[in-house]
Amino acid sequence: MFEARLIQGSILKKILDAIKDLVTDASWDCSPNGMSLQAMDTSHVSLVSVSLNSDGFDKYRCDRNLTLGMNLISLSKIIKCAANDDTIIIKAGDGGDKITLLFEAQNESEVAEYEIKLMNLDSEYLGIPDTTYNVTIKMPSNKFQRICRDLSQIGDAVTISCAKDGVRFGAAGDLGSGSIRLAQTATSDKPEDSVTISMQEALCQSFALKYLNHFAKATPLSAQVTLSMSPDVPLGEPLLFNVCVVEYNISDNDDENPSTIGFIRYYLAPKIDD
Amino acid sequence: KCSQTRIDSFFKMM
Repeated sequence: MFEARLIQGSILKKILDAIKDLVTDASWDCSPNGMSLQAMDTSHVSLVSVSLNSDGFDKYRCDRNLTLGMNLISLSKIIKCAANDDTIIIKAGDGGDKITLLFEAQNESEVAEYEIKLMNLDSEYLGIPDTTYNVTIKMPSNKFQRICRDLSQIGDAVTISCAKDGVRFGAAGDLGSGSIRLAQTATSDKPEDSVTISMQEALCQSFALKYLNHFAKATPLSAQVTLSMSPDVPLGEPLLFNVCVVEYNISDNDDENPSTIGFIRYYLAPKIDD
Repeated sequence: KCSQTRIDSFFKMM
């Protein structure tokens, strides 16, 4: 028996919006600790990892580990039927071939019930090493979204150059070039507007904007985004940690006492000159 | 010309 109740159903809507254009089919792994999902896009260029802690739900019951394979476009279509202020309840029986979604209106006078067929997915699960990255940039998520969108007008790739005092995003293409430079901000009253850089060494790497624009669809989930990178490892060395992680924390929107209840992490390798 | 590496070449299959 699996049952998860989320008063802020809008969080699930935002999560689906953040992954459905990147990944078509994926499995939710449900355990007593929470729900998680890991999947690559169809071209296997990027990886997305979503985690929701059990204590982020208002009610969570998972008697035994379950894998719920589903088409995310179908799930997204059904989740869209929930109002933003609905409570969403996910239910699955043991060994069932479907899950039930219940949408409860705030005044509890209306309950909608939908079922989604589950799929048996032959998913490839990748082990992500727990590593530290040499460069970490925290910045407003809407600013990152804007930069990726604007630079897509100029070129296919963004070059991120990071030094202690600031970070520069640049693109070049047939029509010309463009760049945006963000300085590290002093401690401010509004932490959501701050730009924070922590680094061991300077870095300059290029990434495909097509994927970063997909990742930026997670913007409504979090006011800040974290970019974690490490400088290029010389050719022939294991490239193990040479990926960029774009991370959005998932918070409940409790104004008085907001807390992190999970995350979305996207992994992308840098573009390398041929 | 830039090439894009696949992400599964970075992480180990479990």
